[in-house]
Amino acid sequence: RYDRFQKAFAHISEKIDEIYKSLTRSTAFPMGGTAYLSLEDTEEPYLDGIRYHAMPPLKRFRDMDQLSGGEKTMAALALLFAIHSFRPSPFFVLDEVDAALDNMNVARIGQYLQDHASADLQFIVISLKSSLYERGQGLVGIYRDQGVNSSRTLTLALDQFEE
Amino acid sequence: RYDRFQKAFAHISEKIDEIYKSLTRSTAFPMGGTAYLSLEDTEEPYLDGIRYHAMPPLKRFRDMDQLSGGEKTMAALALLFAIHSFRPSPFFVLDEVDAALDNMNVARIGQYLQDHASADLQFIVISLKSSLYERGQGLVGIYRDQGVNSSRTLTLALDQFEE
Amino acid sequence: GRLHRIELENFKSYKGHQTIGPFLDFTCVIGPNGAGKSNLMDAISFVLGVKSSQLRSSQLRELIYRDRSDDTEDNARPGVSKSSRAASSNEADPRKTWVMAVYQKNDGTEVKFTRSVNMAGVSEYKINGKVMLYADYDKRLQEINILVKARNFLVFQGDVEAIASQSPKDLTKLIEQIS
Amino acid sequence: GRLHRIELENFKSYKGHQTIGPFLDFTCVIGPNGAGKSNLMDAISFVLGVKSSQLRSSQLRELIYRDRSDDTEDNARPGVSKSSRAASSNEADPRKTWVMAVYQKNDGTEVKFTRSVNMAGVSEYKINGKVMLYADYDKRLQEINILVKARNFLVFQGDVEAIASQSPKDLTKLIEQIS
Ligand SMILES: Nc1ncnc2c1ncn2[C@@H]1O[C@H](COP(=O)(O)OP(=O)(O)OP(=O)(O)O)[C@@H](O)[C@H]1O
Ligand SMILES: Nc1ncnc2c1ncn2[C@@H]1O[C@H](COP(=O)(O)OP(=O)(O)OP(=O)(O)O)[C@@H](O)[C@H]1O
Ligand SMILES: [Mg+2]
Ligand SMILES: [Mg+2]
Repeated sequence: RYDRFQKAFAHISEKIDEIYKSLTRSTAFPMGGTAYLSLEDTEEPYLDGIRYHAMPPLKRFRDMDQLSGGEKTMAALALLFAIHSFRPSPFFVLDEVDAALDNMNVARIGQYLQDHASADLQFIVISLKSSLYERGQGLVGIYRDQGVNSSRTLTLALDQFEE
Repeated sequence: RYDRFQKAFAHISEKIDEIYKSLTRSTAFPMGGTAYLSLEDTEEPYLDGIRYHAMPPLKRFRDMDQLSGGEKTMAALALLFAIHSFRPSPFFVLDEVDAALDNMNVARIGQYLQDHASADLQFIVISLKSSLYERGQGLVGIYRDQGVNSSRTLTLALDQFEE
Repeated sequence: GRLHRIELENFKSYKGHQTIGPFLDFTCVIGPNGAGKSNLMDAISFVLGVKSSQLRSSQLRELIYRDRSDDTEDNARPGVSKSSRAASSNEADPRKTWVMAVYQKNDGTEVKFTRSVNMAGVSEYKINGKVMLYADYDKRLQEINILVKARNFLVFQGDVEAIASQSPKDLTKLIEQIS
Repeated sequence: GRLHRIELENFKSYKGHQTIGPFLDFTCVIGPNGAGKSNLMDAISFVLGVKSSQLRSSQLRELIYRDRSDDTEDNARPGVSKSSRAASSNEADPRKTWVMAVYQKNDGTEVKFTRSVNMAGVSEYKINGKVMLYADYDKRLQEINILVKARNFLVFQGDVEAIASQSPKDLTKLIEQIS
């Protein structure tokens, strides 16, 4: 039990900073932020707490509570993707994870999804923001058919329109 | 105590449907939705529960839990404004209340705020959506001065640019 | 492998039999408020075996499509007791719902996972048409790395920030579930 | 009347003395993630007397501006005990913060509400420079229909949907507070 846990923890610990940096780097901050996991009980770690720390570029070490809504969202997605990388499920379903993000951060998330979507990792992302969904390869449009009081869908493959 | 409560309740009960309708009407649904408050204990109402019901156009009577994120936000804002109308505070501060709203609903909220802002009711609205903040009379832009590690502000009155 | 498409019948706001897909490597789901986008995510979660409390419904049978055509304003008004409201549920309303997730393996073959639920709240699970216990259904999902108990590949609306601010104990539990 | 402007010093991410405003009938506050928009709302709530738990801080003294210039990567790494982290707090860090809300009455006269807090977490309230007890400060706010206990004119980030789904008891309590 300890070995399995340690293996997962080591893998995720190693991935988290790299992923957080790729989500927070920009022309202003080519390095990006810093993120890491710390173990509160090293004897029997699966019994106790793993603490997640994420620091946006230039921000000082502080509890996660002090981060803004958008900063917390970026930190959360980095952790999500880091955990996923240990034993990757074939697909992700994300519902309006961009709600708190400004335009720059939406672009970063959009870029990350485009870069990592593949035959081995599929992203299904619900979004209200055109700057995000414009990047999709496929679009599923859902509308309300009022006459019959039902949801209906329309699927479109965007890559058939590529220049 | 009963009288004061009853007076407030009656006023808000009367206002809620009108406000909810003004937030949910559209060309497709010129009537808008339906909203009302129900008292669970009529003997000593301030001791028990007031239940809020909001039904978007054409949707059937159902718990609030079944509404979507955007539908719940519109219902919440209607209730907020209805409660406010009984003993109106001079200003409102709203932080990213448009996070879950699609473009049509953002436009409806924006219109409502524009119509009701006055010398007697001031709205201070934090928003990431340009379709909302373009409607402001004044803009307060907040940015991070990285050099000194501080927030800074820049205030602009938009009505000086009106054609 | 990937999720190729979802087929469903009378699930939440989806009346009748509908097919949604195909889903590509990066698919975005769009539409106005209240259209049914989160309900589609609920369908995907449902067919994988996620608990109904995660799907915004306290009872499984609430997931069955219900028409509003029998509801009048009077029925909805206060003063109508809960029992008569239940009685007014349309005779024509469907009595069960099912969702099928079609998983396409890298060699192109399809694996069809189906879950249905009836008015009594009883679930039935099938893989390629064969009925099985949930324990075996879940085992098959684990073989393709879908860890339903951990739910680490699903982020429901409004939940993303909590991933970052979850307690150390919860985070430990999550990592244990996927290890 | 209306909120004309906010003046503050060393409040959360706002270093030094800054003036924000004037606020018009409909003012929008904009800027990138992490810039300090919600912190501005915290400042407005703070000066009116809202509890620090609503302001994302467990202790009032966390509201005082803290620079990061003394924090090195080593300090932030695990293995550094909490006590040394506190000790590393910059000698130059400010030891108190204050926020002033300037309320402009319809006749143009200004009423200045000020609240300050020091490292010991002690608050001081003043109106137009005169120190007073919170009970009297709050009474003055109630006279202009600002009901801080009800907080019905403040919607914090992420809170709007809960207004619609609050329990009947909470909604009753809210209506009682404003009646
Ligand atoms: N069993 C059911 N039968 C019929 N309609 C239902 C049922 N369950 C939920 N609905 C309807 O589905 C709608 C909610 O759909 P959903 O949450 O998927 O919207 P959404 O597209 O995610 O919207 P948003 O962008 O606001 O999040 C509600 O209006 C609700 O009335
Ligand atoms: N006492 C303090 N001293 C210095 N900086 C602080 C202090 N308290 C909070 N901050 C910083 O303020 C930032 C958060 O600001 P705020 O929540 O106002 O952002 P925001 O503009 O609302 O962003 P978003 O659009 O993401 O909600 C955090 O990065 C945090 O580090
Ligand atoms: Mg939704
Ligand atoms: Mg904010």
